[in-house]
Amino acid sequence: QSGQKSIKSFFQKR
Amino acid sequence: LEARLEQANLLKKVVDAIKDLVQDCNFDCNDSGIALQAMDNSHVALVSMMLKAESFSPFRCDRNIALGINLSSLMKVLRCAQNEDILTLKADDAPDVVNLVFESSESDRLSEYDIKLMDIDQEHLGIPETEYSATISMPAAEFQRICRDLIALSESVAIEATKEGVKFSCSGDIGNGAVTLRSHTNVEKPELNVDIALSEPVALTFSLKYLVNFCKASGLSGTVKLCLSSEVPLLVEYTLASNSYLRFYLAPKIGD
Repeated sequence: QSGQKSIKSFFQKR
Repeated sequence: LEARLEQANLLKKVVDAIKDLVQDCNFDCNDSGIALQAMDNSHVALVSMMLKAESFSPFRCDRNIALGINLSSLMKVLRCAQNEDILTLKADDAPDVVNLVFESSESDRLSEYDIKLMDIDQEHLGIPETEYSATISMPAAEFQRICRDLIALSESVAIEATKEGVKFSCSGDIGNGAVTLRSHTNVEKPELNVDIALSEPVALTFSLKYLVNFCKASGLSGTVKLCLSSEVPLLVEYTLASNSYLRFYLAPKIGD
């Protein structure tokens, strides 16, 4: 999927 | 842990709504309630569920425990409950199993099931507090309808919120489609209200496959809330009784 971001690039690992 | 839910149906609907998105997850229990956070396999979407202690009566959790449960196993057991049954969840301090008891309020039937627990090493993500540019509250069934309609044409939808309203548009091989909703107050039927709170216009593109999946939660609440800001995940929230909630976060698609 082109351009699909990962949710991990927005939310920091705790 | 000992937590009694007036209606087994609530947990049944929650698990049914998320089981296609996430398979194995930890139910984190502490004195404030039962929480779950899990990403889908492709790390595009995140599910965050909170069943507050007040949603149960009584609720008792003496020690923080994580119940690692396979959702398809949990669903098999929850299907054994009648919708109106009272459900009690029980687990020891260092549990191997979670115990589910279903009681019929109308008959003297009492069903008991144990589900084996799993050790799940799950990444936990911190979700920052966000002041969203646009917050749209609308009938859950309407949102479901729009997503199902548009996925017939395209795999992505652009959601654009302006002071004119909110526009869901897509383009695919056979052509284009768009649905626009404006703020709308129906005094007779407030469940049909569409409310758009906007601090600045925002437009983002999302994969419809995930949105259609989130809409499986439509039976949990008459209303769904969509929160958008530029270049952050979309929040799709179904509010449950007693401040409990089921939230889905979806990472946007960003063109190059």
